Amino acid sequence: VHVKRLELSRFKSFGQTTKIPLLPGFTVVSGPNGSGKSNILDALLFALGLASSRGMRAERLPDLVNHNQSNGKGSAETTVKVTFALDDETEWSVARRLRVTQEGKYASTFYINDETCTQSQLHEQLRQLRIYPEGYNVVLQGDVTRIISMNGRERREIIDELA
Amino acid sequence: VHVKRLELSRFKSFGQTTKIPLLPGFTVVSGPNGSGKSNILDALLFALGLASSRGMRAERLPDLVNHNQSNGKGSAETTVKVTFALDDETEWSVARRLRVTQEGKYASTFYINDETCTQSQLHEQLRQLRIYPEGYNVVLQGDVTRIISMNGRERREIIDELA
Amino acid sequence: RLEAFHEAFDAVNENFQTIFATLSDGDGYLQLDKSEDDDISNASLNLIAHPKGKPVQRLHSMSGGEKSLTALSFIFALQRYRPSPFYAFDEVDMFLDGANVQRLATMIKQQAEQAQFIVVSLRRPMIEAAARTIGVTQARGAYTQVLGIQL
Amino acid sequence: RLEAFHEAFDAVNENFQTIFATLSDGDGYLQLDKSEDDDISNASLNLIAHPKGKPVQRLHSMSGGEKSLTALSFIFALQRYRPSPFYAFDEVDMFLDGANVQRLATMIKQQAEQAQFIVVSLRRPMIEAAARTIGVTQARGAYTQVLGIQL
Ligand SMILES: Nc1ncnc2c1ncn2[C@@H]1O[C@H](COP(=O)(O)OP(=O)(O)OP(=O)(O)O)[C@@H](O)[C@H]1O
Ligand SMILES: Nc1ncnc2c1ncn2[C@@H]1O[C@H](COP(=O)(O)OP(=O)(O)OP(=O)(O)O)[C@@H](O)[C@H]1O
Ligand SMILES: [Mg+2]
Ligand SMILES: [Mg+2]
Repeated sequence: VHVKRLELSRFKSFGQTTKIPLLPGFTVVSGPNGSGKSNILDALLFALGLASSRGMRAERLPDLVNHNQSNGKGSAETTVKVTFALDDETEWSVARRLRVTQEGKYASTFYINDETCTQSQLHEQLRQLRIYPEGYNVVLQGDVTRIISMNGRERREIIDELA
Repeated sequence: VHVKRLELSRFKSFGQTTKIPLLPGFTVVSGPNGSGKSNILDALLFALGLASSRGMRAERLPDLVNHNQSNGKGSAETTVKVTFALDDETEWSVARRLRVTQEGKYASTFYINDETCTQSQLHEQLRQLRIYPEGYNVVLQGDVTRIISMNGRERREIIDELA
Repeated sequence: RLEAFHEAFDAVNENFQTIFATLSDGDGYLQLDKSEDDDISNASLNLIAHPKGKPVQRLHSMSGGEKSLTALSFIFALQRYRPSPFYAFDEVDMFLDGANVQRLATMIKQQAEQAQFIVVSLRRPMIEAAARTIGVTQARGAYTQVLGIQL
Repeated sequence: RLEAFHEAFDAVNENFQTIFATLSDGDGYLQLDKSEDDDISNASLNLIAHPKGKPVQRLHSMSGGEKSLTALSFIFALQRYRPSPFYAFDEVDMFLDGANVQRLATMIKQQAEQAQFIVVSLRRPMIEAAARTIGVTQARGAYTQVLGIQL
């Protein structure tokens, strides 16, 4: 199982649909400061429902929509789709759409293979693939420093959550 | 005015008297992880009385003495001397000695030009040279991250202290 | 439930020891600090290490790079207990000198035979160890562009 | 005393704007957030910046490198308000990409005409901008050695 493709629409510093194909094995993502590297990982967390808005460096979910939104309707929206290649060579996709109205109200919808689902249903299926919200398979900028400055009890709680 | 020489004796990872000559202008200090680069800055802070033991990554002052101490007397000590070159080409030196007894008691003594003095007397003279304990002329590993994660009030207090 | 915790702790501890030895050419282990009555709800987990033949140190007094290697070894130990099909790391090599980045890159390269690794990095030994690089740029006033994938 | 604060704040703010513009090719300023009655004992100091022509952002949502440049500019602004004869920096270039390290190194080189700078760094553009390098090593089980000073 590996991530085969990421498709970002108006997510943070990304404009209209940006496709990022990915291969199995070891890939490095590099580029200048502020170019959008960490935003790619935020997109992954967003689509899979693995982090709070704060965990994606946004004060509230609407902050995740690209600031250049001007689609005439007065509302703004962002979508991220993650496509997995499964062991049997079939594809399996997860998507999330966040719509923000002109008054600032917002709603987020999850999709599995383009069919709506709840976040719990999604997490249920992700566990089958051994992807866990409380897991550490995504290590963000600053996580290493956070582990260092944690006190002993907080570190032990990490083991509690995994057990 | 510039720092002309550092002399470290049994300070942290340093053994018997290590001399480090320094020139004016732009000097880089480099080397592998754990080699002792940050310890050099800790030595500067130690001698000039600019930081608490915690600010030098030691739980208590005795932790600053090199662990390989075995001078037969059963006590351990460390000394750091900082020699400045003044504008009129004369030298001016500050030193600090920390003695730790076998029972774990410890005493620290400051010297200006090899004459004992108190920490306040030393800070008085350092101010004349525009070196301030509340200043930011020494920026330690982690200070940049600390400024970033401070809240607004703490940052404003920095200005309070300088004013 | 206490048993579940100890099973997890022992497994992570074993992983930590192996991984830390590989990454830092030293020894380290996890220390569980609990009171006499075995009450783990108040227990503390400490990372004890002596990198490269130095005496055992608490995390607090280590150098920046040593702290980073210790914390990274802990993260990898957790991952090895609960493996995933893919991993995404964001600049975990920031504090490391060139030789340590190389050691880390070699370990990731070897682990990448069994899982997918997407590693954000600005460090040359990491870029050179990878099978390919995805370039990310943002021109002034424009959107993020994802450029050529080189092999 | 309120006057002393405002004098310090204005001076540091002016320094911050100049320095940030040089380091990041963008604009930034210090924002004092105080209540109506001018009560500074409860006031908040925020770093407001828009690096490289991007819209104004709070520190929290910036990238790692952008946060670092902003915080560094603040530190340098404080230093320029209360100058010292020497400065010692420990790996302040950790989060920066090569181009930003270069920009920082150039600024330090220029400031070094008036003060002594002792800069711990692992980054090549910083090492190359300096007048000389002091090498620090520690052999296994031995003491720290300070080696050759190259010009
Ligand atoms: N909603 C948004 N609309 C437009 N731009 C945004 C939005 N949210 C974040 N950004 C921009 O994304 C940039 C940050 O990108 P990111 O954190 O991915 O950079 P990075 O490549 O990881 O850099 P570094 O190497 O410094 O960590 C910021 O400059 C910010 O202006
Ligand atoms: N009292 C002591 N006796 C002996 N060694 C000590 C003592 N205190 C600290 N050390 C050693 O000094 C080392 C840390 O040195 P330092 O922090 O200067 O490294 P560094 O060169 O800055 O590394 P990095 O690049 O990782 O930041 C630690 O490995 C520690 O073992
Ligand atoms: Mg980043
Ligand atoms: Mg260091």
